[in-house]
Amino acid sequence: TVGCVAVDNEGNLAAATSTGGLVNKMVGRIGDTPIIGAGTYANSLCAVSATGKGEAIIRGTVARDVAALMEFKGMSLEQAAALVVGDRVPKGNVGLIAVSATGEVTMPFNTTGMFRACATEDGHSEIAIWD
Amino acid sequence: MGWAIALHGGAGDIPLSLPPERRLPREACLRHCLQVGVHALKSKKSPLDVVELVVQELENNPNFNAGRGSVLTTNGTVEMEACIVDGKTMRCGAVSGLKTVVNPIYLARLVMEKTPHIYLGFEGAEAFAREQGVETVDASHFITPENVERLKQAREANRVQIDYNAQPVQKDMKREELIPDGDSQIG
Repeated sequence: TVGCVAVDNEGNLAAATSTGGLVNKMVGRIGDTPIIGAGTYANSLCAVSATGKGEAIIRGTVARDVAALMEFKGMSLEQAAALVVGDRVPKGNVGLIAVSATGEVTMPFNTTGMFRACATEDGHSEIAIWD
Repeated sequence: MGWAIALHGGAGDIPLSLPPERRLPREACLRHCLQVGVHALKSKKSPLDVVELVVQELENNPNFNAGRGSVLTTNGTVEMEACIVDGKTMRCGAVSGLKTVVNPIYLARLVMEKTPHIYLGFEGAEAFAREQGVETVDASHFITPENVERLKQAREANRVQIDYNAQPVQKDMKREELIPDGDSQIG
């Protein structure tokens, strides 16, 4: 699975995800990627793209949960994403990338690794696989 | 506030021992895609255009599980899916079950912009792609030797489990085997 999330200077947000799914999956199997609110989501607060075991991400409505924790509990992007990845889905199953309307970036995962990269206007940038 | 961008190439059981010949091309692709995305943001492209552009780059790289390089179904075929969401308008586009479309994310965007729907799948999505004149290729274009090998290993893993289980095994995702070549293609 691959994904990208972005926010511009006006706070406009978007998310995109694309995948081949799981090795040896059944023909006709749908994963989390095309399910709005599971593997991919964006609203006026944040944009999220998830990866990992699709069935766990769908059950956990992962991407929407991050946005909902911000919307209804007033959490920051980092707090919301950390709670969902750390507490709401089985270990070893999920990673996600997310940006907020205020330009925050977070890339938590509970698997061994996640291929990821990010950059912000204030000059921070990162390319990583493991913790 | 300032602009920001993040991208991923999948999460899973990626062992620390991943050999350089597998790690370096992936890191190089992440670096390239990040540069493409940052340049697009600095050029004032909309976040929607930026995320589509970056995901297309990632789909075209055979090292990642999307587009060319997609992992294979149990029948050895490719079924790709993609999704795009615009936070400003909550418009969405999603596709599943694609076999011939070079960039699934582009078709997802067309679903969002040119149909009254959010999600098209399988033959309907393929027919829409042809109607829209979207670039398509023979399904074999997406199948890489690495993923043929991965499928073989995954099948063998399943066969071993079935041999040990009198009952037909319900694949236990928690026992997902770490594919020996290092990239567990779980996502």
